[in-house]
Amino acid sequence: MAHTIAVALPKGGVGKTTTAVNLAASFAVEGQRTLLVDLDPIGSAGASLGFTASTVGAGLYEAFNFVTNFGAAIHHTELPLLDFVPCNVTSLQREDRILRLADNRTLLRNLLRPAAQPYDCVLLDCPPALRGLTTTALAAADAILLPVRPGLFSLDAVDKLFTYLDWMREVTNRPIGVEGILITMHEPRTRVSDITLRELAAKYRHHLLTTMIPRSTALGEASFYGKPAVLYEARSQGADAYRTLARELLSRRAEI
Amino acid sequence: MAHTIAVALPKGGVGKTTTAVNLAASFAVEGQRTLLVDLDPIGSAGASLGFTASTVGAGLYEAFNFVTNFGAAIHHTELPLLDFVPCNVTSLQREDRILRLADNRTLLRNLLRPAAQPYDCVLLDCPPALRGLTTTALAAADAILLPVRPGLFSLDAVDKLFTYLDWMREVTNRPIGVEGILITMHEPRTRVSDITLRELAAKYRHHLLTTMIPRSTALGEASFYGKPAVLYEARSQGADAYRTLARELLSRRAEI
Ligand SMILES: Nc1ncnc2c1ncn2[C@@H]1O[C@H](COP(=O)(O)OP(=O)(O)OP(=O)(O)O)[C@@H](O)[C@H]1O
Ligand SMILES: Nc1ncnc2c1ncn2[C@@H]1O[C@H](COP(=O)(O)OP(=O)(O)OP(=O)(O)O)[C@@H](O)[C@H]1O
Ligand SMILES: [Mg+2]
Ligand SMILES: [Mg+2]
Repeated sequence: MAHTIAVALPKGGVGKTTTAVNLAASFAVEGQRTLLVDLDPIGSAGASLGFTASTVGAGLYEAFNFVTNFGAAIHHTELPLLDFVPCNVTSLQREDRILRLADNRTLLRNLLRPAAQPYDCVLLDCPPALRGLTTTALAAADAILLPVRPGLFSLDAVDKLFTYLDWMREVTNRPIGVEGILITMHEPRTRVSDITLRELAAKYRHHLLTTMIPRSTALGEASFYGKPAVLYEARSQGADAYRTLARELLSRRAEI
Repeated sequence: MAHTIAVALPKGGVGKTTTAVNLAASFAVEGQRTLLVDLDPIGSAGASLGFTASTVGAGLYEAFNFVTNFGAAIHHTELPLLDFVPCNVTSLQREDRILRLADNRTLLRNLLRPAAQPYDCVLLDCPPALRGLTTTALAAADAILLPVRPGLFSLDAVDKLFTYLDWMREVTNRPIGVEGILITMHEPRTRVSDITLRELAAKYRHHLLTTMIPRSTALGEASFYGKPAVLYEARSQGADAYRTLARELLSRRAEI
């Protein structure tokens, strides 16, 4: 099965969606057949790829309800090697329903196992919580990628997620790995970034990725145009950093 | 009863907690007896005021469970006129339990009505969701304050929240007002800020507050020191902007 990465952190606005979308696009540009799945009912990943309710046929919602098979929820994108499953939770009733369905922790893994066959890599964009859809993502993932925006709140969230991971490995008996800790919205030589890096290096040096994503206006702008940064402004610092990240992750995996 | 403001938006990392904490501190500095309540199990508001599990006696969790009365959950802070109720959700079991208790939408309002007597203003820091604890905050609030970080995702979230507000006014038969839309992490003359402001002015001009909070490193740094920015670095742009905001809101209310 494809290498499956859950992009997760129990804290809001740290760059989970920006990372899931732009890393998926960068893997595709590197020649990896990539599937991105939006597990957040708010649907930011879909919005930043230009999907709207009217352009989505079926999504994760329909697949979880067994209204359609998972394949019918897979959409093409502007990048030939990047496919996308929108969340398609278009009402509060649907949101309540999908959260109840997600109580079946293995639901996503069972749907994904056959559907992921054609892909080299699957990326799962998670909401800012531990329970619910994030848990079903962790149960389906080979590894997790933690985006960390410098600041106190991200540090607490990293600790919390590692504790939760330990517990999940025990109850699911699955050896979920750590793809890495990715610093996002990095502002070099600021106290907030310095403190955050120092704390992470002290506790998680082994997981800290070399690539760091700088603050880059292109990343926020691109979502207004419904494109990943590599299509909107390929030469921006943001697009460039995510391509570098893709190469770092691919070479790390090649060494194992 | 005290004027009660819910700080809410169904999107992560837009500055809800930073706004709730620093606006509460600024109201206190302006002479308003202020109560800040942390409704997010992640507990960022408590962390940014220096509270830890060991320094918290009882919190919202205990009050919701009727283990203690609400008064026992109220803590003093470094500012004489600012008191604080921590969320005190210290485990996943507690998180599950408080979410079930919050299904009783009026729980917070009923606890707050007597407890809010001594205060001029109550601020409620909400998690990045609509359901659950945010709904109980909206049911207790006189008005909502929407922090908006420039970007596509915030715009969608504003629309979603206004729709939800309409629905809530119908089902609760309560005339919840809008304190205002507050631009946070504003970067003047960037495309993302310009587009966001233009969209908000087109649809919500009436609600758009004059004060905007600029990007200010002091706001992130202050939380590492467990203080609001007005105590950590009073002359920073961030602290200054929140004090200006407090005065704008107080004068708007005085005019009504
Ligand atoms: N490197 C960056 N430079 C500038 N802006 C960025 C960067 N990364 C993310 N952003 C912006 O920060 C905001 C939050 O990012 P994003 O939505 O990806 O975070 P998230 O963790 O997915 O949030 P949520 O918890 O709500 O799902 C977005 O407006 C995004 O455009
Ligand atoms: N004006 C600002 N300048 C610089 N940094 C800021 C500013 N406002 C907030 N931040 C930082 O942005 C991050 C997100 O802010 P905050 O936690 O207040 O958002 P939130 O909406 O409460 O997030 P969540 O949805 O997770 O509850 C924090 O690290 C905070 O320190
Ligand atoms: Mg997201
Ligand atoms: Mg918050």
